[in-house]
Amino acid sequence: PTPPYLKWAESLHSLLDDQDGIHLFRMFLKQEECADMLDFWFACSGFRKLEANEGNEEKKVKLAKAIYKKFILDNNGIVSRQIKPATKSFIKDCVMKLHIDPAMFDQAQTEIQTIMEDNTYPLFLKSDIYLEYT
Amino acid sequence: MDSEDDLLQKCITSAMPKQR
Repeated sequence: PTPPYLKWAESLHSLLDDQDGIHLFRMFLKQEECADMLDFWFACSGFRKLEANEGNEEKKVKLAKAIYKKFILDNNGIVSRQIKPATKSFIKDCVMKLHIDPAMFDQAQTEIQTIMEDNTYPLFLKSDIYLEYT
Repeated sequence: MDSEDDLLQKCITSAMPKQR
């Protein structure tokens, strides 16, 4: 069978589909001081997956605010710097007006994912962390 | 009720794949 670390080189999704892959990629991103990008990406996925059942509404609002505060509000943060201004305004509007929607972070997640695919992911595959692991 | 940080951390973990 193909060893997991070879699968990680196939695509960003193959890497993020494996716990060890995530762990190693996060170590690399931490070294590059951009681990928040990965945390944000997973936070967006987790937010979208929240069940729409009764009583969850309060939790969703709280979580949307927490994601907004941690990753988007601070304009100097790595995630905030990489997301388009229009996308940030959209999320801010949703949070302020309490228009909480499972897809409200989708655009921002896509933007961060594109940057990881074009930039940090290829760098990771060439990094000492990955090469030593293999 | 969880603090914002706990909630965020749980959310991040919930989106990760389960152990092989």
